[in-house]
Amino acid sequence: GPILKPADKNKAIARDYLRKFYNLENLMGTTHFRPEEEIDPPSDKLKEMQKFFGLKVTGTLNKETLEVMKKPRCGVPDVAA
Amino acid sequence: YSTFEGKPKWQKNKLTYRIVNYTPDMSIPEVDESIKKALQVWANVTPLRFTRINKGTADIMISFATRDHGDAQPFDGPQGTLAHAFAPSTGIGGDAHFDDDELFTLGSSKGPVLFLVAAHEFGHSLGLSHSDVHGALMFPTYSFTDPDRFSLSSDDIRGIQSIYGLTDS
Repeated sequence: GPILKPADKNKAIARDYLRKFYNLENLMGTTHFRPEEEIDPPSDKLKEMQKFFGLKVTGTLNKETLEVMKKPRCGVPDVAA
Repeated sequence: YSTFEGKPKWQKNKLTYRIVNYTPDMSIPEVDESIKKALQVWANVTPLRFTRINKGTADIMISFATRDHGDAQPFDGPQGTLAHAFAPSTGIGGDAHFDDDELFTLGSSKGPVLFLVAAHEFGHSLGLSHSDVHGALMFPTYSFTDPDRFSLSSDDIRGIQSIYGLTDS
């Protein structure tokens, strides 16, 4: 399979995190012409997550946000599905 | 603190729990004690009382599993998700599942302390959702605390007492 660039891998991690814990809908079935790993995580969901964790609310995937996403955690979503 | 949508709760104060299987990471008495102590965290501040059963279906069924384990929410291997639990209801409601790809410990910083993870999950089993208060037990990310120095935060206490009221003692 294709080897992802580090930046793309982080986007994939972020999307997976937001999908699991912030009710981000799966993109399957929608029209996208790029691999999912190349699509930026949605700003509104990132803001929601950053606000919950008391991070600087930027709506963009930064180092601080990614570090929180990589921490071990409970599998129950932070927002109601 | 926050509660689940619809604020589900147990309609009784006497609840049962059953340890369905064990992790190889710890001895059986260590797991038993960690689970008992984790439930006691919540019993200390509410009228809730917990009785262990060894057969049949308990309100809170506790199990260790890896990857796909039959509830449509597969675990993800080492790190990442440590455990999950279900809000109060019949059936799977209240049940707590622990990812056995983690290295659970009695009280070491080398791996997640089972007592701390279990106490958090039992908060969900009783109706609490995640808190955005850093340092609260119900904060979603894990951080090591010496189990002998653990105390429930005021946010957690307010949360659980908003559902079940104050302790009767």
